[in-house]
Amino acid sequence: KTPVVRDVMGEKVITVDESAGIIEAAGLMKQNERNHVSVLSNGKLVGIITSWDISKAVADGNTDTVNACMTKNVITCSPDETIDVVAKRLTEFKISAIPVIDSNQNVIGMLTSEHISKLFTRGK
Amino acid sequence: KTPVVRDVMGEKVITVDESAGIIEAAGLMKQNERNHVSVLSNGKLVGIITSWDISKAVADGNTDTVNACMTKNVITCSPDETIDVVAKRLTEFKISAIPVIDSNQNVIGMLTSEHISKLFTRGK
Ligand SMILES: C[S@@+](CC[C@H](N)C(=O)[O-])C[C@H]1O[C@@H](n2cnc3c(N)ncnc32)[C@H](O)[C@@H]1O
Ligand SMILES: C[S@@+](CC[C@H](N)C(=O)[O-])C[C@H]1O[C@@H](n2cnc3c(N)ncnc32)[C@H](O)[C@@H]1O
Repeated sequence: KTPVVRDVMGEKVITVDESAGIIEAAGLMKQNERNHVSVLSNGKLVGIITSWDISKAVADGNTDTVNACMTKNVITCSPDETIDVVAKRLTEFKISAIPVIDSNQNVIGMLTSEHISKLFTRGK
Repeated sequence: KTPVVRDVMGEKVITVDESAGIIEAAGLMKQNERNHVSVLSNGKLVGIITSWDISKAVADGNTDTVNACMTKNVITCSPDETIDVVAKRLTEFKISAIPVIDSNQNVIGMLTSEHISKLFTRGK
């Protein structure tokens, strides 16, 4: 039986406000050993910022706000979708993580390609 | 039949010299849309630097050389190993990428959790 997102995702939800500086977002990635942070405004998901975005800001010599460096059109998934369907979405958009959203549009987890890759190790 | 690393890995080898600044490493990640760069000294692998390391340097307020920010003990794999064994190595060391090394210790590719996650989409 193909696993669903809820069984595989990371449940630690790391968020930052869109008005924060990128140094604060970078601090969250360091502290939590994660590469992906959901960006909220008034509690609602408005973007995603990743270590790739921080690296790009360094390349551009720009240490602006999260809002200026984040991706605004966030690709998301729901907890009941099967892993094969969501893995396809990651590949199609060339992304390595996808926030998991409940029916009230709240972020309840983050599914990464690391979580999916771990499925290959079952029983090893 | 379980695939081997050679069948799944990315063949684009992105490298930077250990004496370069992190801005140069960040530029390579931006240009190639990748998160992982192999660090060489006199052509030999001496470290790995990732977008997570660049993000950590931003959190620490440090824009030093690649040598100061990279991880020196690199976990690697060989092209003939099966994907299940290498996926387990990624999970054990909590890393999302692993350089592929030939018998002469040259970097011939990079296997990431994104490549492994893509195997779940076969036929979708
Ligand atoms: C295109 S990927 C390239 C590097 C690599 N594939 C990765 O995912 O880190 C990097 C960009 O994707 C964006 N991104 C990551 N996850 C995303 C998601 N779930 N929805 C929208 N954009 C996302 C990041 O904000 C970043 O600008
Ligand atoms: C421990 S991971 C934590 C975040 C996330 N799991 C990831 O892989 O990006 C981040 C650290 O792992 C290191 N790293 C990544 N790939 C590595 C590899 N193949 N060998 C040794 N260290 C590696 C990076 O240099 C970075 O300092």
